[in-house]
Amino acid sequence: ESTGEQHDEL
Amino acid sequence: MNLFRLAGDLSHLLAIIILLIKIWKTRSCAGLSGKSQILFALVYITRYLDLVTTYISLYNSFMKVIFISTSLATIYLMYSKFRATYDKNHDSFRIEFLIIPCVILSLVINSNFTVLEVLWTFSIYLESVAILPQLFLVSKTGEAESITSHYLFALGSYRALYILNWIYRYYAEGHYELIAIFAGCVQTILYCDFFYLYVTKVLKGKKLQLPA
Repeated sequence: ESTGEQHDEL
Repeated sequence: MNLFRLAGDLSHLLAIIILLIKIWKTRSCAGLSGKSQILFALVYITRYLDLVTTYISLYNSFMKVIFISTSLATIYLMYSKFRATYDKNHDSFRIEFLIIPCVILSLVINSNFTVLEVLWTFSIYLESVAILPQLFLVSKTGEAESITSHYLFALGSYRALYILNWIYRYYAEGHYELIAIFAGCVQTILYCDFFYLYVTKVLKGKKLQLPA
């Protein structure tokens, strides 16, 4: 699922 | 974190280290596009603003700080310390032709219309094309030093490895970000021609020279 606000990748 | 992503990040880090070592050891930034480096710095700064709002992991924060600081260091070396060696005349790509469409696209196609999210989206779009001034420079001069080729190969491999990471995450975690996946594929495709030349020439000990 797309997390929208939070991006955990670089 | 999976193996593909770790390999991608390390490849990205390796690219930056190769670039800095090349400039430092040869005391020269000949053959390198300062414009691509400005675009990459812009990419990291706009993407990693969440450094101050969201904590993900020590690894994540550490890498973000490294990417921002090394890209600024590269710009300092190219435009200040070794400015005399900078190939300004060949580095003539107009970066506004990349920046403006990316600004517009990020305002139109994003997953959330907030400042941080639009800037993140902008950075993803811009990163996908940020290497174009460098590839343009190589095509103008018709050749690249092998160390520059290694840099480009490591930098191109990073996003290709991320594609494997996205495929893995989709099946293993059901996680996907369409914007990053789409832009990452575009980014990797832009390197394909170079990858071909790298494998057929540079790995066989020849200099990367474009066919006349």
